[in-house]
Amino acid sequence: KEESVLKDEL
Amino acid sequence: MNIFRLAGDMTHLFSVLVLLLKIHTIKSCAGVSLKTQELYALVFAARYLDIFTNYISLYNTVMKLIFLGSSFSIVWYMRYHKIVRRSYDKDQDTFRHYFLILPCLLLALLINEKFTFKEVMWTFSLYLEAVAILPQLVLLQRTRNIDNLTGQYVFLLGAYRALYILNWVYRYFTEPHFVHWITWVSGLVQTLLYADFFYYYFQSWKNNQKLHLPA
Repeated sequence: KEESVLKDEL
Repeated sequence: MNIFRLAGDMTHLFSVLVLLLKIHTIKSCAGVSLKTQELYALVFAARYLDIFTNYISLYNTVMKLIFLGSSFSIVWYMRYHKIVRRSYDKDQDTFRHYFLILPCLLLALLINEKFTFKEVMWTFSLYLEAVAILPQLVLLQRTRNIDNLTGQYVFLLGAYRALYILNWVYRYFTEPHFVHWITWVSGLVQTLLYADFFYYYFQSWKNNQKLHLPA
């Protein structure tokens, strides 16, 4: 899921 | 996790620790903009809404707690601590930061990746973070003497987002369809706002002089 990929950043 | 992002997170961590250390040890917040600190507290509150519902890693959760805790305690110190608040220069820290919040919120409602509450709040936190340093930069222009700790704080805060840009470049080339224009543009704008500060910071470091920004 692309959306979660960025959400692992602070 | 890549080296650029780890370096960026550590730089960001150091920036808040430098500021907390300054305020906690010498009980002074001279030269620090309360408005910027309030904006940052809002940035973290809006960005980390899912801190307890969306577990990613221990590192991620611990860092979020540190950023939330430090930004809110800095605001508390500057507003309510009887000694620290005396050194707050409210006559100089006059940037109308409320004029930053609303446009960022409206922009987040218009330009976002998905029109859900969480996603809009997350996008709002990105736009707000990009401009959150403005009250602090304006205050630095006004207060002639920039003490080392405040200068280091602003430098580290700017450097962390520059490292994040390298992290996005790295992830773009190493992860398939890793494309997030909203994040990239706001991160770039944020870093560019520090450009002149970096220039004068570097000059003062090179000439071994006290940092002062032109009026």
